[in-house]
Amino acid sequence: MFEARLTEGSLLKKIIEAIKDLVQEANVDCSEEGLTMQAMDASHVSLCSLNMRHGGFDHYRCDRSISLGLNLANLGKILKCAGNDDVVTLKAEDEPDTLTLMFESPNQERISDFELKLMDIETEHLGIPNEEYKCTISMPSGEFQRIVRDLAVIGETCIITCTKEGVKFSVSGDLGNGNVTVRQSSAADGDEKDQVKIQMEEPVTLNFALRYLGFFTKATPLGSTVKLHMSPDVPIVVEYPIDGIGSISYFLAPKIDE
Amino acid sequence: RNKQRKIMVFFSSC
Repeated sequence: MFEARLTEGSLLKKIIEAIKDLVQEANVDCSEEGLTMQAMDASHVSLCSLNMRHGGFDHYRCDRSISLGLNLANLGKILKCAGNDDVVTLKAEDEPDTLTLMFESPNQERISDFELKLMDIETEHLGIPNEEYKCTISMPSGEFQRIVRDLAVIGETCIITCTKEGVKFSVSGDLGNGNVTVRQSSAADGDEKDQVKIQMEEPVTLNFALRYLGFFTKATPLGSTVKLHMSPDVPIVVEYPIDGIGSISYFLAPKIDE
Repeated sequence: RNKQRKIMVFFSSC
C-alpha cells in the first residue's frame, strides 16, 4: 500500500508542469524514503531528477517499494481537475495498474477522485556521480528565467561564464549578439532570496542550448531561488530547491567545440 | 563548430 498526502496540492501541479514539456513518460519510484524520478528528454541531451522526501508530505506510507509508470501529460490533465487550494492524496496498491488521485477542497465540501492508468516504461537509469562543482551560483529563479527567455530570442546557444565577479550569459545570432552579466550581491543587498551568490574554485565557461534551459525554467514557480552548478566539460546542473520537501534538478550536456 | 553532447556520455548506466 502506498499513500502520500500533500496539503499544498498545488505543489504537485507545479512539479508536473515543470517536467511534462521535457519528459513525456517516466517512472516515479516510491519507497520508504519518499518519491524519486529520473528521466531523460527524448533526444537524450538532458536529464531531470526529482526528489521528494517522505518528511515533506503530511502523511506518507509506503509498505513496499513500487514504480509508477506515468504518462506525464495525462497526469497533468488529471491534476488540472484539482483546485489550487486542494489537498492532494496519491494512492496505489503494491502491484498497481492505476494511480488514484484524491482531491479535497479546504472546507471538505468537494471531494473528487480520479484513476490514472499506469504504463510499463523501460528506462535506462543513469548513475549521477556526487560531484564537487568548480562553480556554484545561487540566484533568483525569476532572474534566470528572464535571462534565458531574453537570450533565446537572439540565438540558440548560450555561453555561460562564471568568474568571482559575476556570471555572464552570452548569445549570438543572425541579428547580432548580446550579453547579460549578473554580479555577486554584496552582503548588505536586501533579501536573501534576491541575492546572487557565487562559490568558485576556478572560472568556468560552457556552452548550452537555450531551448533546454528554457524547458528547465518551467520550474520557476516552485521556488524563489535557482542554483547552477558547473565544472569544465561536464553537464550543468540547474537545481530548484522545493521548500521543505526536496528538489528538482536538471542536467544538461554541454555543447563542445569539435 | 559546437556539437551538442548526449547526456549518457557523462553518466554511466546503472
